[in-house]
Amino acid sequence: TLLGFIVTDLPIKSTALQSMLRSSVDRSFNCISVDGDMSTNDTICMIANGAVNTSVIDESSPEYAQVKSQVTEFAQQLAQLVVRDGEGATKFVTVNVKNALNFKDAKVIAEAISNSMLVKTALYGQDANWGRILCAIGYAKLGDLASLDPTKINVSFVATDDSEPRELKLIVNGTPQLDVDEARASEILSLPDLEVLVNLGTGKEECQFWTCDLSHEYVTINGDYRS
Amino acid sequence: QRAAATVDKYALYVPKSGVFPKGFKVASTATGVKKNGNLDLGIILNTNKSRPSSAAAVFTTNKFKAAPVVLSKSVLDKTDGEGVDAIIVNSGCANSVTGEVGLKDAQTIVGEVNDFLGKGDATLTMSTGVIGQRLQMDKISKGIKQMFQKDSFGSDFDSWLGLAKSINTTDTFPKLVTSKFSLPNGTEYTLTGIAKGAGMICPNMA
Repeated sequence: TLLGFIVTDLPIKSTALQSMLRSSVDRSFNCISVDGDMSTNDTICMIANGAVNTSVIDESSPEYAQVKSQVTEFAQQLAQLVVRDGEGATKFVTVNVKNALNFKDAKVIAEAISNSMLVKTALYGQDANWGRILCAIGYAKLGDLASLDPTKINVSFVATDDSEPRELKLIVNGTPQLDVDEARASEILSLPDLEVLVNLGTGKEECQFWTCDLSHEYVTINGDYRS
Repeated sequence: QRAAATVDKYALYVPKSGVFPKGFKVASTATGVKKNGNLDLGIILNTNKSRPSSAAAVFTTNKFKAAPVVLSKSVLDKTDGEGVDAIIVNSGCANSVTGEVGLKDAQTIVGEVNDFLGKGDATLTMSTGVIGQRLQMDKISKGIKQMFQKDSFGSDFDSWLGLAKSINTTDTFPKLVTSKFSLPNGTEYTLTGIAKGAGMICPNMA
C-alpha cells in the first residue's frame, strides 16, 4: 500500500490545492510501480495551514504554477523513495519515454515496461534482454495506435554514472542492433540505478516512470505476509 | 546472485536533520498492533489558528476501497477540504474489506481525534497493513488517548522521523523529505512529506 502526506505552511485555497495535488500525483506517485498491484488503501493527502503570512494562493495567482511545479518535484522525490525501497529490489529503474504522440500513451508504454515481470527479472539478472522491453511496448494498451510506429522506435540503456558511451543503443529506428556490445551492457546493468530510454519518434510528449527489479526476495517477503 | 548488492538504504536515504513547516505538530506511538512492538500509530496536527487550513487528497481507484479511504473522502466532500486539522495513520492492519464494522471502527478513531481537537469533520484517517482483519480498537483508542493526554506532540526532527516510522509496514527505511522554497516576493515556505510503501505498489489515484 502507498500512503503519504505532504504538508506546507503556505495558504492555498482548497480547490487550488486539490488541482495542484492531482496534477503532481499524476506525474509522481501515479508513475511508480514495484509489483503492478494496486492497493485498496492508496492515499496521498495534502494540508496547507497558512501559517506563513502571505496572500492566499488560488489557481489564478501568479505563484500557483511555481508552487505546483515545486510540489510535483517534491512528490517525485518521495515517490522515488518508495520504489527504491521496493520489496527485494536491488535496482532503481527510470523508464523514460520520449517524443510520444501524447502523454497518455507515453505513460501507458512506460507503465507496460515497468510492470513486465520478465523485464524486471532480466534487470535483476543484469541481462540486456531488449526483446522483452520491445515485447512490453508492443502489447501496451494504447489510446491511439498512431503513438507507436515500429519503424521509428529507438530503445537504449543509458548509463547513470559518468562512464562513456552513456547511451547503449539496442534498437535504432525499429532495427534491432544484433551486435550489441554485451560487455558494455553488463557494465551499465551492474549499476544500482538504471535508465531505459524509449524514443517513439511520433510526437513531442514524454513520461517518466520509476520501477525496480524483481528478485527472489520479493517472493520470500510476500509468501507469508499475513501469517 | 550477481545483482544482489548489499546497500544500506537507511543510511543512503534517511535524512539526519530537516526544516519543518510552521504550525504543525506530530506524534507517534507503539500500540501493540504490530507484533514486533514497533511504532504503529501516528498523528499529524495543524496548530496554526491564524486562518483555516485547506486539505486535499487523492485516493485509490480500486473498486474495493478500504474503510479509511471511504471515510476520509466523505470528510473532504463534506468540508470542501476546509478546516481539516489532523491526519491519523495506523500501520499493521489495513482495515480493508472489513465492511460496516470496519467503517464504524474508522469513524470511532476519527471521532476520538476530533473530540480532542474540539471540532467535528476535522480529521482524515489512513490505514495500512494486513487486509481482511479488524482493527484492534482497544489498542488504538488507548494509543490516541495517551498521545493527547501525555502531550506527546513535537515539531522537532525526531518527532517527524518517528511519524515516518510509525506508518511503515515492510519498508526497510522511513521516507521523509523536507525542503524550504521561496516565492517570487521573497516569502519562504516549507514542504514536508512522508510516504510509506514497499509492496502492492502500482497506484492510480484520483
